[in-house]
Amino acid sequence: FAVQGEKWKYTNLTWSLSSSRRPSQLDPHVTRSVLARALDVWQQASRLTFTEVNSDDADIVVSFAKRYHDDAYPFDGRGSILAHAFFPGSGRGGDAHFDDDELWLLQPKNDDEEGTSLFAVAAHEFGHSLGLSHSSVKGALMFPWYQGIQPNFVLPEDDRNGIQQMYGSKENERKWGKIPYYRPIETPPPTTTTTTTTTTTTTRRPYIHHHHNTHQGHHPNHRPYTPYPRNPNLYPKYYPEKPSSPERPSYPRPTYPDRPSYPDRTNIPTYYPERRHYNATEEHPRRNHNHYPRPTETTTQATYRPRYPQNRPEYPTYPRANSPTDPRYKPHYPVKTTARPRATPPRAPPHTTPPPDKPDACNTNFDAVALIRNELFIFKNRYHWRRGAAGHYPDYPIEITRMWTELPRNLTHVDAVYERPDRKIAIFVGKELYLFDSQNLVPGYPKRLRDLGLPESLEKLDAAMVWGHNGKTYFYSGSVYWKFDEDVGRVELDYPRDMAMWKGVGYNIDSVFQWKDGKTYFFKGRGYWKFNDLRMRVEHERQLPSAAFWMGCPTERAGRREPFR
Amino acid sequence: ARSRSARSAYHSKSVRSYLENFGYLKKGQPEMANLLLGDVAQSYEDDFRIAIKTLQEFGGIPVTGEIDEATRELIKKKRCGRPDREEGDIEGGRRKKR
Repeated sequence: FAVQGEKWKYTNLTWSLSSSRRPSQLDPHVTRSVLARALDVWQQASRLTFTEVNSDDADIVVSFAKRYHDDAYPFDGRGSILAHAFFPGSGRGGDAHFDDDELWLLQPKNDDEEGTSLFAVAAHEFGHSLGLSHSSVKGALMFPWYQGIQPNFVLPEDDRNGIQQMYGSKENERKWGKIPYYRPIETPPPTTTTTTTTTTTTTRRPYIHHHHNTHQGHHPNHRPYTPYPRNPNLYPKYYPEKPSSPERPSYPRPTYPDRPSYPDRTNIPTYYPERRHYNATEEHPRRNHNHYPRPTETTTQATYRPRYPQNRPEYPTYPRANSPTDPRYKPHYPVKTTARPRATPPRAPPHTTPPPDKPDACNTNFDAVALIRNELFIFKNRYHWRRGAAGHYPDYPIEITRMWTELPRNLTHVDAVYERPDRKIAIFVGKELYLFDSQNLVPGYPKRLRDLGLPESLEKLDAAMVWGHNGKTYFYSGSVYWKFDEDVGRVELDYPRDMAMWKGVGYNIDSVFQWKDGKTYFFKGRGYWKFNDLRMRVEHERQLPSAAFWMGCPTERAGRREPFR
Repeated sequence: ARSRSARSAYHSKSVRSYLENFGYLKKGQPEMANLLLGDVAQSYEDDFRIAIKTLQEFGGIPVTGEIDEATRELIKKKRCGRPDREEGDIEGGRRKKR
């Protein structure tokens, strides 16, 4: 077995079937039951426990998707790649994605039957969710190639060793108890109660399980965290009556529910609950009220005095001495009385107010930058600047639609622009590509991004360029990029790939292009990086301000802000 | 003959893509591979053979270093989409080799 390195910090994990990406061909109810069985494989072999919750914030969120689905690992239709899962971590860490194009089987199949066992694949993927990598042991659950499933499946030894190395075994838990970082979750109180009549004067109730999850020692005066309200008189619903007989408790063990029984997340008491007042007959969920006289039916306001009366609405509040709400208030500092408010606000001088969306060249980021006919075009909102051999053209920026009139009239911005090797100009706007031969729209355009082989769900490109290093075209969006085959007119098959290839520029770039010096420049925010094509990394980790170099702005103005690092 | 060599090149490309996707070859090299000549290109060929062997060993089929029938069958099989060797493993392997 192989342990990846990441593991969960606690053993009581939650999981859910995504509410938005459910299997299109399967019954979600049965699917959840199969997923629960797959998790049980790991639960039986380790100290881990899994609770289904009805929330997309669960540790392990299971979803079904087709093709490109917002990560760098698109599915490939039926066959070949079945699913993938992410190693433990926050965000999508632990999540498992299944290819919705597969023919999933919920029951064990006959040998001649086509299809893939969801249980087998889910059990494998959950191994990744828990931190196991692929194993080269044939027959192991973590073997990467699909092997089907035997009717009486038990976790193979290789996988058992792997999971127990990470999280310990059930036997050890019985011997040594729960691990100290056991995370408290909202659990129902014990179904059996001990007698409530006690002669002892201690304030600690004997039937409460005390979690030692706080980092405080076991001190006699320390009252540990209890995850549910503790006063049976005030919260009778949490304290059911004593079972009729010990052999047959009146509260049977919970069975697998139709719907997750996990309470709504908003009802879970947190360590830092919302600020609110608790009146005399109500107990704070976790504050210990033993310091105060116990509220009884005969308790009156006069006998029960809370510690902070001024915060309670039933007590009148008075302004502090010399506070701004006091009519006798006198400020401690001299008040200037010479400055009078203007009768009318000053009017802006005429002809200098730019239209609201006209960008300030020296204080903006760029939507797109492209070298077209050996001239630099810089796009922002519905305007663009142009820089030729003699420097910046006067009277710019002008509207983009004045140059390319067949773009939409209501154009607000462009996403990416590049000049193709055949000298046609490609302008990406949202989900469409406009191709211009000089200033004329090429017949058949605009085309949709999906016609270029890009995913249907892609809303826009961030940038596009012809990379001077190999003459190939690249598209960028979010955390991924594609190589585009200009001859075929589609992106190549084994893309998208992660942006990590372009080391140092990160995700969500604004633009990229190749300048006259043959170098590649990436833009993001108000800065840019020069890229070393041979070393495949940025030449300077710290960004340089775009405005100073590309717009000819004075450095003291352009460099005022700390550049992005 | 040309058709056969084109088919072989296609197979080689798809196998390379498979090796990259599942962590046997470092990703991103195609961006530069077409520019490389001489010793560097030879080094890429060596890496490719090593990757094939590693795949064969991992998949439990005879280790030949060639794209043989068993390797093609293995590549066609249904599988998990996670790489068999994580990125750190490849980096580590390279450092060790040097």
